[in-house]
Amino acid sequence: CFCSKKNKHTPGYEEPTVLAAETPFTVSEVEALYELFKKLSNSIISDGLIHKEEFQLALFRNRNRRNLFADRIFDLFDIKRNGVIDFGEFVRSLSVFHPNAPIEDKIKFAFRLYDLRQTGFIEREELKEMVLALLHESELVLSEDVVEMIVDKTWKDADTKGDGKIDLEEWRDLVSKSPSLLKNMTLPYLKDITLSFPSFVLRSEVEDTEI
Amino acid sequence: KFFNAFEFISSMSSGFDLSNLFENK
Repeated sequence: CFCSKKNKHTPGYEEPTVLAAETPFTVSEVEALYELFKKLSNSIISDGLIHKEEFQLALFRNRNRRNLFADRIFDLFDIKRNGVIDFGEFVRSLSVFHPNAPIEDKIKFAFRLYDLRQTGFIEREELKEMVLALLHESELVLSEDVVEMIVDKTWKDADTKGDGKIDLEEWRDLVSKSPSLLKNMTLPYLKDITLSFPSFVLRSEVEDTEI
Repeated sequence: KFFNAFEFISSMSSGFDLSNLFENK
């Protein structure tokens, strides 16, 4: 058989040159991400696709730990909406978190993250639900009155049109006033993943300069 | 100082911290 292991890739594999051309990543960085992807996607089910349990295991070292925000991020990474994350989805989604990714992409991703019910708006009930979820996660105890006060104050700052929902334009305005809202949308690790993770054995098949 | 609820969420939720994808390897 002439088949080589070298050509066996995970389902949804895309050429690093293609992904590098579409994202801020270099070809070498995409290849490094592929090494990470293979580890994540084979940690529980060896099918080369990241299942939600594998995502949770990677984030929390616990496959059964549910978390509202991890669920939302998984769902946004799962672009094809088929319950798993393939390599192309992994790279394209992570690219939004690259320090060199356009700020507008980060703004839109964060907006979609908070738009829990995917209505195209962030609603007050969604904001309160997220605050309560965070309190539950952190085991912080705040009275109902304090939660209402926090949500109210944030809502007054954000819902500048006063129509009871936050649209993308209002979200953009809020973020411009408080840039730290996007702090988690940038992962410094991604700036040069090949140096940050020297354990990855890299043997680039294509020089970055070739693309 | 009052903190924004979104800031509260983004800075405190472990589910929103993707650096763990790399650190836990």
